Amino acid sequence: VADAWRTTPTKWYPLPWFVGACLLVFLQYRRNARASKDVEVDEDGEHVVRLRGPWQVHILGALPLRNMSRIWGYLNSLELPVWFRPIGFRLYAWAFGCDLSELAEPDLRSYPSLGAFFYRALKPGARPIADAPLVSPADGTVLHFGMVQGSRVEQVKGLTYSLDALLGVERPDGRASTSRVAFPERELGAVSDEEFANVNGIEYSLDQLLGTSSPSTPSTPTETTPLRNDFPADLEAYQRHPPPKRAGERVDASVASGQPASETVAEHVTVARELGVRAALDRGHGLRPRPGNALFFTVVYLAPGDYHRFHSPAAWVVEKRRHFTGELFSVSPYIARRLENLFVLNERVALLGRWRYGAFSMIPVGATNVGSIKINFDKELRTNVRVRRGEGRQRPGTYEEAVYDGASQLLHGQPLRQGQEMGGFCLG
Amino acid sequence: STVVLVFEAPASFEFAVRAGEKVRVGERLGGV
Repeated sequence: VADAWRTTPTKWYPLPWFVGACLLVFLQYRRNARASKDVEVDEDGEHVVRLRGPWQVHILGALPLRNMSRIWGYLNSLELPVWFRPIGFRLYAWAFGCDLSELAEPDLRSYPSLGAFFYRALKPGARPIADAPLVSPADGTVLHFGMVQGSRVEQVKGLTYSLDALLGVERPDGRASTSRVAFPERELGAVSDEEFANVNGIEYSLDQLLGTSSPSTPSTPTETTPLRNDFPADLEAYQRHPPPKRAGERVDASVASGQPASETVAEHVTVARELGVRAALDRGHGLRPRPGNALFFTVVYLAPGDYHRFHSPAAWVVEKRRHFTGELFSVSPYIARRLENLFVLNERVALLGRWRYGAFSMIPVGATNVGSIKINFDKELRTNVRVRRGEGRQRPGTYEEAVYDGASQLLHGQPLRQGQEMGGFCLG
Repeated sequence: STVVLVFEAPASFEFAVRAGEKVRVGERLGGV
């Protein structure tokens, strides 16, 4: 044996690549099979989401999707030769069905890279806003819609995922829901000027509430006690001098852009009117539908050639944002029909707030080719960032939260008019 | 990429689209 061990020549030859790939898939499948037998809830009692689905899903799960996404983004940020841009972007537009006639910047040479062209803006008026309470936030295909049953959202027929896992569960130390105000006993639709809000027993007109009242406004509070000690003072101060930004406080994009405070307040008042008095004041409502209401959902899928900025689907106030780092699986209808919990596994930014009927949330979900999500009024948000060596990766289901309280003292959140551009998806 | 909306509305809320339908920014999705 010793002689054979010493003298037998060693002959090396390459293994076919698919042998390695099969081994990877088998190891991933066995890891998930073993994991899926574990209890579905981790030590904090939080619902843990596992990768489940047919073998295609496990092959995807074995790939380094986030690194692939970042390499894809890097390649698409490389500057293209000016002579090549018109040819290249016309080819891309032809292949993916982009309409070049609606570009805000029609000169194709002005887009330095494919990434810049992908994040193109449209010329004003290219997307008229319908007169409806809810409009589409993006160009794309309606993948699915319906009513939320229990706390499960239907991904496609037969596949559901947990609403808590999608939006994050209120933390035990979560902020108490803010003060509610007494409202007239009837459902509030759009609020007309003479609408009154009975707040702590005092009748106020909407103008009075929003501090836009002119002295001639007939309605005066029946008593002199202030609405809430901070409210009218807030408004008068807000009207005259927008509050100085405290260091580190999120800058209100509209004010930062040099827009005079009066215009900002006017904008916020516009949104407040569209919200109606109840929603304008009743913050921190959470996803508990009031009697007679229900929770609904809809999913819009953006194809590679679609315009990739998203707009506000209604007049609403964004109170907070939760950023979930996650995987970057493809979200194409083909994968959405096979990969359970897709929208809960992927990186996403959950924007939570309220609109005229109660709670409202909008969740842009990243994908392999578009892993970066931009929110215009949140300059600090960074998505699809590399996990530095030694830094623990965020556990699935956990999130980083930012509160937009400072964006508007009037509405305690970031007010958005219907159709207003909110941000978009970038390559990589 | 995908945009998911989850919102509270009166139970009489109705969607004005069908699954698989192409939509553009600003088009009506539904109403009460």
